[in-house]
Amino acid sequence: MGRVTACTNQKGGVGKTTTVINLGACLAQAGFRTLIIDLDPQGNATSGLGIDRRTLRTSIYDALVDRHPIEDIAVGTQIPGLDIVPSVAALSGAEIELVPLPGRERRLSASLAGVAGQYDRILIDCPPSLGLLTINALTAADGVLIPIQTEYYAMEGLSQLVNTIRLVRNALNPRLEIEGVVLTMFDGRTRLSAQVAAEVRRHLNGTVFETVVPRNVRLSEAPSHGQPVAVYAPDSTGATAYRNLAVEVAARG
Amino acid sequence: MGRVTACTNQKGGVGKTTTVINLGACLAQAGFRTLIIDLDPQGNATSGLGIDRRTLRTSIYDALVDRHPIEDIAVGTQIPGLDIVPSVAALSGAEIELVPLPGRERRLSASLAGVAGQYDRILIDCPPSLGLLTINALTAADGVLIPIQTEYYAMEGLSQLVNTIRLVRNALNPRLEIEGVVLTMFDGRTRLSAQVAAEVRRHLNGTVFETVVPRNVRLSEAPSHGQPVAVYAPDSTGATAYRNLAVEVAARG
Ligand SMILES: Nc1ncnc2c1ncn2[C@@H]1O[C@H](COP(=O)(O)OP(=O)(O)OP(=O)(O)O)[C@@H](O)[C@H]1O
Ligand SMILES: Nc1ncnc2c1ncn2[C@@H]1O[C@H](COP(=O)(O)OP(=O)(O)OP(=O)(O)O)[C@@H](O)[C@H]1O
Ligand SMILES: [Mg+2]
Ligand SMILES: [Mg+2]
Repeated sequence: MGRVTACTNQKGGVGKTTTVINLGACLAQAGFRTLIIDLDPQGNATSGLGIDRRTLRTSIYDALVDRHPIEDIAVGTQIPGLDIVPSVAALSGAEIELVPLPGRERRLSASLAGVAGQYDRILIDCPPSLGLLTINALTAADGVLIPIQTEYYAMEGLSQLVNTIRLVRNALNPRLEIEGVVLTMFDGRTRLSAQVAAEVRRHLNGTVFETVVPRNVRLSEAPSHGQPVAVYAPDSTGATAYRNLAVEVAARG
Repeated sequence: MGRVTACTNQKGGVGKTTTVINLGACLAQAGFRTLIIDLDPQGNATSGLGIDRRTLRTSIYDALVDRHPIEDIAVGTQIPGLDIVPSVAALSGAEIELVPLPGRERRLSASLAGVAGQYDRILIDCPPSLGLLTINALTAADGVLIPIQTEYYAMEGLSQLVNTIRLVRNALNPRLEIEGVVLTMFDGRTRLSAQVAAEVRRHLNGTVFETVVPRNVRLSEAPSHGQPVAVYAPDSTGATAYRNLAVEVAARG
């Protein structure tokens, strides 16, 4: 049974999509059959892997709202062993459309039950909010991966996120645990990055991964080529960081 | 009557809060009586202006859900002429609590009607989504200010945002217009920033402000001191950019 990891943080722009794409690619290259679920209506994980959203006939929207089987929606990527269930803009209506449906929090976990045997790892890219899409991801997940940008606002929403995880664990998914926190966009030239990193480790000691992802322009260029950084710039500091993170994640998983 | 501007973009981490705080401070220093509305449950605009959220008895939540008068909630900041209606974590429940209420999209515009005469400019900081909180902001606003980060994913959600603005204009608020687009976190050392800036100007020609906000570490340090950059580092490139932006915004307003 594949391990399901939800990558979430309601703070925007902290590196959720970048982490899912690049960790997913590294896990696939290490031999884990990996599936990415793009649960963000913006579809950045879909386009960041080079998939043209206008060509898609089905997406995660169909699985959530019409219970369309996931294996009919998943598509391959240019990385052998890495598939993705893409997202389209229509997904932004799903938050309101799901509200009256039975088992609205469990729609994703029901969908994934059908494919869990075909993958070793499933990574879910969440939108920057704690709404029904993210609740679906937390209900379907074994663990939560929390990217935290090493900037001042990083700690602000953390207690709300940890609270939400606890609520989901108590009411919907007893196996849910925090898999780990990954520090992102670390800039060694500024005092701010080091200060925030130290504070995050103090607050969350033990759950923070050793690997720290540096700020690296190759990571922000890679999606414009539709490639993970492991393909676009394999020798960059960004690619090295995600390879190291994949080793740590696999060891904990 | 004060002009109301909603600062929004569902893409996360593009500089919405940084723009509202620093544009607000510069407008106040230029003599405009300015009110900031923090409509994000994370409350980054509140803490970025040095306000301790734990000490607050009322917040924007009370105005939206219980119709509490805005003038009783607004608090002063250390910038003369700049007030803020703060936000607390409870606001994240408002999206669901507002759904059954009458006129759920107009709760903010009803609240602001009471104070519009006391301020020249009202700036609304939105969360990174197109949910009911952002719809309330668009329904209450005269214009929309759209920060766009000069990174690859910047253009992805733009058509969805423009669509939502059109829907709100047709169904809820006929006066709503796009006030302008501001390019943020521009890094002159990378080709990517210049490429994205050129593409945004091509797509949205005429609405993009001349002022481009550079990536500047002083902007990310200022909130940890609870100050706008105009106070924290008045000679920085970040402070200069927001002063110039305030001149352009005032001229269009
Ligand atoms: N380590 C890094 N170094 C440099 N740029 C990065 C890094 N990680 C992410 N980026 C860039 O920063 C921006 C934000 O990252 P990303 O989109 O992955 O964040 P997110 O949390 O998924 O955002 P959202 O909240 O909108 O979903 C993107 O333009 C991305 O390319
Ligand atoms: N021009 C800039 N130069 C350097 N850092 C910046 C700049 N603008 C914003 N930042 C920093 O980048 C991060 C994201 O900015 P900000 O929080 O203002 O974005 P946002 O769009 O409000 O995010 P959210 O989607 O979570 O509401 C913050 O840590 C902020 O301090
Ligand atoms: Mg994302
Ligand atoms: Mg913000």
